[in-house]
Amino acid sequence: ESRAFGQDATLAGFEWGSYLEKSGFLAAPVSCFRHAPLCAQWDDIYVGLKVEVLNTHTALPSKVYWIATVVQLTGYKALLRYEGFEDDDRFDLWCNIGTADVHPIGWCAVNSKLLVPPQEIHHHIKDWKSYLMERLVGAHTLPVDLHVKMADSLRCTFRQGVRVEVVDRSQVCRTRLAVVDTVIGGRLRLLYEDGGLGPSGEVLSDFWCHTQSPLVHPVGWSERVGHSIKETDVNVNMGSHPAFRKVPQNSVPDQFKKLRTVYLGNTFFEEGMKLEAVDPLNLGNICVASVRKLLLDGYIMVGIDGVEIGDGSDWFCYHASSHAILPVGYCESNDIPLTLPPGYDHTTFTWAKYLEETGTLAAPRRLFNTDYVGHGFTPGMKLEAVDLMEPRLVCVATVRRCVGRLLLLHFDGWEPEFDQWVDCQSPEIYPVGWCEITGYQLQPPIGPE
Amino acid sequence: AAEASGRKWEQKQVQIKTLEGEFSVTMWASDDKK
Repeated sequence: ESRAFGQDATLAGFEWGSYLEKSGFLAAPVSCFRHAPLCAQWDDIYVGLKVEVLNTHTALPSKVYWIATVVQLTGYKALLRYEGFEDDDRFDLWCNIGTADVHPIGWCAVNSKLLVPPQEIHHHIKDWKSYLMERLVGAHTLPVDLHVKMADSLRCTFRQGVRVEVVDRSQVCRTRLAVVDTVIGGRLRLLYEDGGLGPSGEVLSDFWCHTQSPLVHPVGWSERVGHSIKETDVNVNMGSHPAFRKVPQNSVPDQFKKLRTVYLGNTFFEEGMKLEAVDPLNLGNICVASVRKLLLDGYIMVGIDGVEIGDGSDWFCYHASSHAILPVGYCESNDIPLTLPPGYDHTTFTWAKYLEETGTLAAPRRLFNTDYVGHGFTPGMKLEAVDLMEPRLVCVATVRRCVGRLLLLHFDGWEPEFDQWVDCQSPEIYPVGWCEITGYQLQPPIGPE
Repeated sequence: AAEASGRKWEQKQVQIKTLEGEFSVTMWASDDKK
C-alpha cells in the first residue's frame, strides 16, 4: 500500500479538535518542538488566557470580534469560549493561536475593530462594561509580540533557485545536486538538477526535507568530507522549469544547522566496527550494523549487516553525533526488538557471540552521543510528522514509545510496519496545527480511526 | 518559565472598544525583556 499520492486533511473533513476530543488523546505541547515557530514563547500560552477573536455568531455584515478565554490547548490549537457563555460549552470554538484572527486584548481598539458579543448572549448581560471589567482586570492575555515572533520564525534564508547537495533518494549512499523549488514553513521542495521533466513539464524526481535536516548540505560539502556525489547529467535539460530559470545561487554553510563538533581524540569509529543503527530504508527498524567507511568532519558511512548488496550503494551517511546510531546492546537494554541479519534468531543471538563469529569489535560506547537533554513527549501524544519514506507528506501521527531521545512514531490509521524512529529534536516533526499555520497539506488518518 | 526564556510579564493598560463605548483595563501581558 502506498502513501505516495496523499490527501488533504481539510478537504477530507479532518479537524484536529474534534479528532482529539473523540480519541481522548493529548497533543504534544509546542514547547516540545525546538525548531517550531513560537516554541520559545509557548510557556506564556496557557489555559485561562484572554484573547480577542473573530465573532462567528453575529448577523452584522462587517467583521467583528469578541473576547474569549482559552479553555484547552492542543498544539497550536486552542479551544476558546466567548466571554459571557460562562459554563456553557455549546459555542466553544477551536482556533489556531498561530493564525491571524486570534489577538491579545487591546488589538481591536488599536486596529479600529469593534468588539460585539455573540447574538446568543447579547441581551443576557445588562452591563457589559462592568461584566468585562470584572472578567479582564488582572487576567493574562496573549504576548503582544506573538504574531511578530511567528513571522520572524517563519523567515527562511532559502529561496527558489538556491542550489544544495541532498541525499539521492534513488541511491542513498550518495548526494546529488538539487535546486530549491518551494519553501513552506522551512520545508524545502528540492528538484534534482538532472531529475528530468515529463511531457507536460512535470518534475520527475524531487525530494522534500526541512532546512535543518541532516540530509541536506551546502554545495561543496560532499567533496569536502569525502562523500560520494552523483555527477549531474548535463544532457538533462530542466531549463523550462521556473526553479531553473534564474541563475542558480549556491547555498553556503551558514544556511545550515551546525552539528555538534566531534572531538576525535585517540579513538574514533573504525571501519568494521559494529553498532546498532536505525535502518534508513525501514525507519521502524533498529538493526545490527557496521561502520563501512570514515569520512571527514565526523561523518561515517554505515551498512546494515546481512542485507547489503555489496557495492556500497546502500550505505548511509550518519554523523557521529547522530542519535540514529547506537552502541551495541542498546536495544536489549531498552526492550526494543533488534533487527538481526538474515539467518539469525532472537532466541540464540547475542552480541558477544556475533562479534566473535564475525571477528569484529563493537564501536566503543563513549563514541556515541549519549546527551539526553530531556523532552516533554510521552506515549499517546499526537503530532504532525513527516513520513520520512515519502517526505512530501506530513501526517497525523502518535508517539508510540519514548526511549531516551528516540521517539517511535505511529501514523494514525496505518499498519505498525510504517512506524518510524525519530530523534526528539528532529526537524521533521511538528506540533498539532503546524500545517494549518504554514499552509502545508496535512495527511489525515485513514480508516475507522 | 517566562523569565527563563528571556521574557517577562508586565501589567499593561489595554483599551476595550465595544458598541457601548470605550474603556481601559489593566491586564498582564508578556513581552521580550529587551
